Amino acid sequence: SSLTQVVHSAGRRFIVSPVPESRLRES
Amino acid sequence: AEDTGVRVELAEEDHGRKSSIALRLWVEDPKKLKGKPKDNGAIEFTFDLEKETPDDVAQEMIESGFFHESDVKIVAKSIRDRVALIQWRRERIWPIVQ
Repeated sequence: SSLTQVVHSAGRRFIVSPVPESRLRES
Repeated sequence: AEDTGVRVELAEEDHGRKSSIALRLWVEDPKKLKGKPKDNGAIEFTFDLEKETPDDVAQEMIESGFFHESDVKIVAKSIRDRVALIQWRRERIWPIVQ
């Protein structure tokens, strides 16, 4: 799976990963 | 907690020892947001229960481009609800550690 890392200027690190299909609500 | 369309869960097991915990947030229902979220990714981050506020983290997510600024309140509320639940559990399950 692909991960993306975003670091905010205040120093906090956000790591983004794909949400499993099973955890997404059907719309 | 109210269904905000934004889901926040623990990203690690909470043993009640650390003030900093890993959380994971993702959009379950984009229709509940005013703006368009960046994508369908789950955003993992650490949150310090003693030093930080959900509003701070929500603002940083907006500034990082994950959400539109009009959704700062709904993101903050989603985090706040989860943090409140974690603190509630900690007070009851690990009162001696606290």
